[in-house]
Amino acid sequence: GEKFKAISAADFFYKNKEIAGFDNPVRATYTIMRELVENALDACEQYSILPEVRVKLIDEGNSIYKLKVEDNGIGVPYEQVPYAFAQILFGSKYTLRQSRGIFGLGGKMAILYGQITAHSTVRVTSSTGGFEKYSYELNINIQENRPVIRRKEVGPNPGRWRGTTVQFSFEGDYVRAKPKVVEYFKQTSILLPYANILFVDPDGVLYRFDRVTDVMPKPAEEVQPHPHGIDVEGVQRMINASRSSTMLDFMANNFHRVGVATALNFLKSIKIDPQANPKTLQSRELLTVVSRMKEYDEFQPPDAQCLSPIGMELLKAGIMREFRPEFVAVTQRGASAYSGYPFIVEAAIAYGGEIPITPPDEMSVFRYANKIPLLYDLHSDVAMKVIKKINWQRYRLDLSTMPIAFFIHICATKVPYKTVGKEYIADRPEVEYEIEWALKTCAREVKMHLTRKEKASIVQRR
Amino acid sequence: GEKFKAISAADFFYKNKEIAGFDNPVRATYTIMRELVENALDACEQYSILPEVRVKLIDEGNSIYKLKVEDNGIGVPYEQVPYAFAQILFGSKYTLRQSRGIFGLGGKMAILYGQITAHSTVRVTSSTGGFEKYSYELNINIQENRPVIRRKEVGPNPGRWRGTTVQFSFEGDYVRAKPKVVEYFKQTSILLPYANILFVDPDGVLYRFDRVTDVMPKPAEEVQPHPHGIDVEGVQRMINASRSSTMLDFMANNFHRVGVATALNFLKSIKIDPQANPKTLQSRELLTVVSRMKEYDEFQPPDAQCLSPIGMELLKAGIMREFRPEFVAVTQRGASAYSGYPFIVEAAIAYGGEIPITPPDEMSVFRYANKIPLLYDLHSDVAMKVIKKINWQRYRLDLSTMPIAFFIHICATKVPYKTVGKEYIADRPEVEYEIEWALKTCAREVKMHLTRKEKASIVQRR
Ligand SMILES: Nc1ncnc2c1ncn2[C@@H]1O[C@H](COP(=O)(O)OP(=O)(O)OP(=O)(O)O)[C@@H](O)[C@H]1O
Ligand SMILES: Nc1ncnc2c1ncn2[C@@H]1O[C@H](COP(=O)(O)OP(=O)(O)OP(=O)(O)O)[C@@H](O)[C@H]1O
Ligand SMILES: [Mg+2]
Ligand SMILES: [Mg+2]
Repeated sequence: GEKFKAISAADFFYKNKEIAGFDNPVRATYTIMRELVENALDACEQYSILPEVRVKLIDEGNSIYKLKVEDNGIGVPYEQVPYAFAQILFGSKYTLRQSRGIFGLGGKMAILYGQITAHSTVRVTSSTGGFEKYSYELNINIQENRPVIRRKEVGPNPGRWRGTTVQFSFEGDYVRAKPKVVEYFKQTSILLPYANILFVDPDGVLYRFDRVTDVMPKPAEEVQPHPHGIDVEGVQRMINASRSSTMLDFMANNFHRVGVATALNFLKSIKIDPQANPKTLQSRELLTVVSRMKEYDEFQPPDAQCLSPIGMELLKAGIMREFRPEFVAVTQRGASAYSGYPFIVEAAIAYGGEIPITPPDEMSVFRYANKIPLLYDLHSDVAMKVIKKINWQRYRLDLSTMPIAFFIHICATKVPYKTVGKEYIADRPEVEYEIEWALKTCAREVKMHLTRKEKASIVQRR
Repeated sequence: GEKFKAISAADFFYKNKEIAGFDNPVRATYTIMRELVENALDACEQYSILPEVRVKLIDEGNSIYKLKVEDNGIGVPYEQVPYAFAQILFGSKYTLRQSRGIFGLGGKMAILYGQITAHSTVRVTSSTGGFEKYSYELNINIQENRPVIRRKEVGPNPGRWRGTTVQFSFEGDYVRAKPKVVEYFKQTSILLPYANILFVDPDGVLYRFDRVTDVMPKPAEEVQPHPHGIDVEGVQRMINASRSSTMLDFMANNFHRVGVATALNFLKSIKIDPQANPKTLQSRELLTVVSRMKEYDEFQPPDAQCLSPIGMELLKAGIMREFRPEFVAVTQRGASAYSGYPFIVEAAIAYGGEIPITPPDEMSVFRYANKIPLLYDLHSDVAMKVIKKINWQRYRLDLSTMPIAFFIHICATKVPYKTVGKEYIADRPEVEYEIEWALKTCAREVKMHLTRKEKASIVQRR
């Protein structure tokens, strides 16, 4: 007969490391760098700390690399360190606000990969700026998904240092990973003119990205779920957690931008008694509430306080600096939502200048999600699906003969990544819709530019 | 400060359903059908039961569909049913033998999706052929990842029926999913001439795939891990679980096709004392054993008892029947291994007949993994990477002007899928290597055929 058993989440990701972005030593090198840098940037940005991130990768021979990432972020509280770094599906980013981290496993997978390929422990030193700073040496008990504390020390923190240092070794391949790793740092810093990022690579080459401004965007704030698209399980959990004894009270106090007036109008429109007790709602009634919530278009759209877009000026400036294009059209869509998660699409189309003319299967498409550059699997990304779908001729654009580059940024309280390695964005209809409209808006502007340019040259020739 | 918490594996896949293959109702419809049919086929094939699988999908209106899948497989033991169908990361396929299932979550994700989109319970009826058959009505407690038994009944089983029936509702989109769903059934049955598969779709259309033979391939048998590529964690666990008091005893009793002689030669070659106690091995020594195990080429390659390839005749017959090509070259590589997992690549290149000439970005590539057809994300698949890499001119093949179709089947004790939705295969170097050699072998045969054909036509013209 069959042998049945349960496995832990850590064991699942250990057995299936390709799923977490660790297909092979080249991809692992990239993924590890990405995961640790993103943790460092989140720790700074969420608290309006001007980021100072230092990354050092040393070649220890035999394909083993030692990585050290240091940041001046908020630090990790003493009791949380073992779980934050050695328990899969544990973290502080399960909240409804934009951050690079969302799964609660990126940093841990990197550390797990070091443990299984180089038998490495991870050394974490941190302080939240208090009188003490502390150091742990950890492993992950993979079968039981819990931390193994090899060593820990607490010491004085005279300089009131605040931040985190993570260090471990792993089997990698920097030679092959280098182009993507360097591109990742470059693309990241284009979007973060207020960050100081330093990367010393195994050849001793120093990559410095110095800040050009001290102005930081306002950090994203946590919000309640938006009524558009939240599913039955989501609403059921809110009901279970809520103390409301009426549907009116429940609706008015649990959803983003839904107050008493909106709640009353909604409940009346779907013929649910505002005085009904949410905890005794029939399954049928619950389904009605949820499905009608999706279509009710008198809910206020999400506001962007839970999001932190790049911004039109910054996006344009970054593109101008990199490509010196003849023309750039940028746009920022209003906030929308999928499955109750607010999101915003920002896009740009750049024409001419130093942008190359590319063959049709190698388009210049630059994608970002929550300010993370996405450098893999372009063809599976929803952005590519949209680009292939649009009839560019209507905008006088011929992608095979004109120097055109596309830029797409999706910022969301939860980015709909298709993969745990955050390689590309899944085919969400709401997201696809927003990308399509953003690109068409930009396309129209590029068309107008080309038309004006053509008219000007006609005038000139006369 | 940050709010730290842990979440269950069920909560992770609930929050990130795109990662499990449930991007949207269209993709969800396909994934759900796939997951349940694959469970049914595994339950039959693993026990040499000629499969009888019946699938019925009913449109209940409002985008809600009811799915019922019935099989004559081995059945699920009474106490295991709640966990098998309502606890994520639970199953019977965590063993080292080829099966379609590997993760312990496919069926559950389908059921979870039905629960959150249609508030559906799942009804499972099963019997292992004994005096009783039993029925459960289940939900998943997502936050705690455990089953909720709504109802259960045990009754007599007069006909000694053995098998499983699974039924639940979910929000889908059959209209858009139809082409891929039908293609999935068609492709699946091409590889399973001994299976009776019946699919009744929401429009009442009956798709019947009747068996044309009663001969089934031998089921795959469980084996021990192969020494090539097993990592430090894997070896450490084997040491912890083993009672061996010497390295010689440990090596000789725990690895696929490694006996006393091979173990002794290996340990001597890496200067590890055969009498050393594995449990007191230094970390440094353990790393030496593991890394040298990877490179030691005097280990026997895996034998194929843990695998169940399609077979050259069947593959050729299926291609002949579908495309009536002018010529088919098929090949089956010897067993290889990655990360300790044995695998075999089978490939075919077909030329002419009813095969269309396709533009370069739309090649005819048919991929299978453990007899599952892969119909998505071709461009991200490692097979495509290989096809793009090969210099086809050397084989007188011009992919843009000739009618050519590629067929690649990877069978493995663990297929290196890149995604939880089993959409495509990750970039594993060992797998890439095998696919490359398989395709080149086929390409050489096609080249010889084209050369002969050309000579024949020259002779004819004289
Ligand atoms: N450098 C750091 N500074 C402060 N906190 C950190 C740092 N690195 C990790 N953490 C904490 O550890 C938690 C777990 O990190 P991990 O990378 O495993 O998951 P995540 O960032 O929450 O999500 P994701 O898997 O998407 O990266 C984070 O949520 C954060 O609270
Ligand atoms: N129709 C069936 N007949 C017999 N056993 C079944 C059937 N469906 C599911 N099972 C049992 O339930 C377990 C869990 O199934 P599930 O689909 O969730 O995971 P899996 O098949 O093991 O792996 P995967 O996630 O890759 O599909 C299986 O391992 C199997 O033991
Ligand atoms: Mg992280
Ligand atoms: Mg399954």
